[in-house]
Amino acid sequence: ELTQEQMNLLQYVMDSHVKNRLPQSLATRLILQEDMGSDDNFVFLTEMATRHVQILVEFTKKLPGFQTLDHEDQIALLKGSAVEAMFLRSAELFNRKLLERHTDVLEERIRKSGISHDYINPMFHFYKSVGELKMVEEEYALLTAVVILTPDRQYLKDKESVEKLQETFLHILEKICKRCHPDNPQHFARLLGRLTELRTFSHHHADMLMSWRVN
Amino acid sequence: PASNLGLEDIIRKALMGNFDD
Repeated sequence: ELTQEQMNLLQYVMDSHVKNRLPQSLATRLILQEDMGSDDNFVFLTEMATRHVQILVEFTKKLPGFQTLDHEDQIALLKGSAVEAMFLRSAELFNRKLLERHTDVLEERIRKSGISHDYINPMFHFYKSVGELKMVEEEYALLTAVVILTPDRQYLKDKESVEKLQETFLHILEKICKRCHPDNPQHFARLLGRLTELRTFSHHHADMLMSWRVN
Repeated sequence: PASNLGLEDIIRKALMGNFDD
């Protein structure tokens, strides 16, 4: 069972996770706009990514303990986790159909964006592999917090404090996994395994952007 | 537009400002 403190922490993180959703306006704009050329697509997806980062920062600021960290460490954590958190968030958008019927249009926009398929296929493969875990909203929110509070980010000075904060969320996530997937004791481990896959996106992201710009 | 800023600039702005619209 979750302790009272863990319950409060989870509730607090969930409120902010739900609140910091991509604004519906952006999702509907995705559809209303007629068939965009690939350069409009570029602008649209770049705007979406920028919005993602702003939403990510709002979510992160509300993670209990984050604001007590050194300011430059806060920057290091966000810079180091932004791409991973964005792909995790996109996996949630796709798997929980948060854009309702717009999901397939978004997929089509991405496939026609001019990004090479060497990058796109692994992306949708990742969404599918995350989808198979049938994660509940609490798991997405907590896993995002775990990704952000990763102590081995570049330029991070105070690793111990970040490690302690991350552990808090890992303990809650482990209990949530046991509660929501009682028949699958390996579920928590498989969830953490996805973080390794997520890191590969971070590594390839800069090349992906470069090749996209060239196209 | 914000999209022309680098990732770090967007993060710094968002940390200072408040995009909760």
